[in-house]
Amino acid sequence: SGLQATLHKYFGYS
Amino acid sequence: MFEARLANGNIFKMIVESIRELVVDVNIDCSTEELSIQCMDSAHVALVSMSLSQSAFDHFRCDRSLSLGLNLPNVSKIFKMMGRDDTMVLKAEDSADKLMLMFENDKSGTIADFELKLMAIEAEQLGVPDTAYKCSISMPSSEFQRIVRDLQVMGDTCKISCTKEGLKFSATGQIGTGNILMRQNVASEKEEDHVTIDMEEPVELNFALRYLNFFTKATPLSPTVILKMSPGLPIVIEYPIEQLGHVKYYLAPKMEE
Repeated sequence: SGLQATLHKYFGYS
Repeated sequence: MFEARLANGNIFKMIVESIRELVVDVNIDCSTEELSIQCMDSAHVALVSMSLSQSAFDHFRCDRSLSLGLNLPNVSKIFKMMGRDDTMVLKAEDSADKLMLMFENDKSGTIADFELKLMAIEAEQLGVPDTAYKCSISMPSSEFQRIVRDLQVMGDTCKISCTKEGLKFSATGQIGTGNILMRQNVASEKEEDHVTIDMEEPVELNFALRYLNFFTKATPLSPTVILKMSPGLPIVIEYPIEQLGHVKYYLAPKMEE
């Protein structure tokens, strides 16, 4: 249930 | 030349065991300060961030920063041959194309040494912003492991909500719904049994139990686990390794339908 986001939505590349 | 000697080699073995099912091919980054790993799982939903300070080692020499590309399931197989009380030594030349692992047992005097070919692993480093989390909970790691295991019976998603009532874990599935509410508990004399909940504002987020279950493989590393949450952000689940380092897991939330 529900849509799983990935971390790219929150963390950029350093 | 990189050389590090860890009297309690078992710590490193537990670190490998805590992440090897989530991240397979990783770079262990060696610097003068620490050994560290930052790696996402293949679906880029979870991030492992491990750090073990040079102060954890009896001897630590790192002339030049190195990245040791390793396949963790292979490293795990080698650690099966390390005795519980063995000292572990890691060694690599600066032109690192292989890593030496040695296990020394002081009692029996036996020394086992293994050589692992290193891999060239391209891994982009993620920038994890420093965040002042709205909720921070410290609880017994064994309790968190039990909650995750029990709720997996109920469904595949866990709603974690932190309110002034306490910390609630909920899961709903075909057979019904399960809720586990934990309240702040600093009364028990054993520090390790304490549950402390610092809530600046209520937070409620949904997470895949499959990942939370992977994270609980780090339970042997620390009697307590720290959960940090803010609305709409990935949760951080941190297993401190005494004062020597940590294994942190970041997990992206699941959006309500």
